[in-house]
Amino acid sequence: FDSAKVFRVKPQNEKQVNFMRNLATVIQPIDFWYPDSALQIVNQMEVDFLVSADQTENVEALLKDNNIHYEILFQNLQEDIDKQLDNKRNSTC
Amino acid sequence: KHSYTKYNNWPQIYSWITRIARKNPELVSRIKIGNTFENRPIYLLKIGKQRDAKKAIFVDCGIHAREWISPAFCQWFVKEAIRTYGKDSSMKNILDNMNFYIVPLVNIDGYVWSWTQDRFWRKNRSNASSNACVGVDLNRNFDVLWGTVDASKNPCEEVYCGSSPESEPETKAVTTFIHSHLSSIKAYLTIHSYSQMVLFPYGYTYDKVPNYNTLNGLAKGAAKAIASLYGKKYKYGASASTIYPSSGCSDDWAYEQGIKYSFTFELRDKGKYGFLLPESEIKETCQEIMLAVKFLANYILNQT
Repeated sequence: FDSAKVFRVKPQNEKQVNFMRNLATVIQPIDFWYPDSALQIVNQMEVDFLVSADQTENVEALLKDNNIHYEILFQNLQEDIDKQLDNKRNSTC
Repeated sequence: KHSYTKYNNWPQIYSWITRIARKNPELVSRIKIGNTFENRPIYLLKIGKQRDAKKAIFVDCGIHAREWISPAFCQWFVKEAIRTYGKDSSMKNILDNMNFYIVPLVNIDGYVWSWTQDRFWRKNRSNASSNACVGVDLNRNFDVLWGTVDASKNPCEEVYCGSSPESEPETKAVTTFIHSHLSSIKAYLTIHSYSQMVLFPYGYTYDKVPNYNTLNGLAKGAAKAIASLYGKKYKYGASASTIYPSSGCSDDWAYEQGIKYSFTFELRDKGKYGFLLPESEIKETCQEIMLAVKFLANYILNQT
């Protein structure tokens, strides 16, 4: 998950909903965190999804091209995982 | 090196299950309910004073591998039930008069995979399909309108529902146990993360269940109990309208078996951490959900 990012978007209309549903077919792999899959995306739903490092630029470009506002919940997922696992290692020393 | 305020791996949970049953034989017994696809034993802990109590609540944790806070809660619940029995009159009353059937970790294979190979693994590790993709979403594998609403027949999808209803040994272990104890099980709770919600059937349709008003009132009460501790707001309502429609989920299945008090808990948080809820939040999360479970247990005990 090095440099993998987690995005959050909130589709504002049906066009954006369809875009998000199709994104998973264009960009792979995408791991939908919420909802469980692209199938379940509806208008005004907050959608969280994980994108691998090599695809983050493409995804950002596509979101911008389609005027979809986004925020990035995790800039580098591996760093956050490492933080937790470091705690674990410390606690079991 | 098991800890209630850290995430524990499967060997730690396994030895904890063994130890807690051995140390507390008057309150806890360990029952093997099946094996996983990779042949790991699935254990259930029966908590309660009554050998043949007329009422019971079934709780499962860890259907989805990456939702680590879920099994952490089941471990916390068992610990707190034992610790407070004899100190807390409410807990004593509950455990004197009803049993809890707790499955601390349903999807063991997936959980092991999430610890060792892929932190965000969701499904089990079944490779029974001819497709190269591995895993079935156990929470789409139950036999209620299976594979019809927002569940995928594609083994590569995260919501792949399996080759048939209850095709997975983990699902079968849960359903077989519940079937054989159906006369006593009054409530079913399944613990997931994230998004902070208390949900109840239906998920496969927008139709309201016959006892909608009761379940909605109980979910509201549970959410209120949760908020009373640290102010965390949990949404509540029927699954389809509150989260999204889906079929083959365990809470709908339990409801259709006649367990009319069926709830799904989506624990902290609302997306800031997602499946990476920090260990520093385990304690508070478990404490607040404990209040909700006790609230529901008291209702089941007194009103059903």
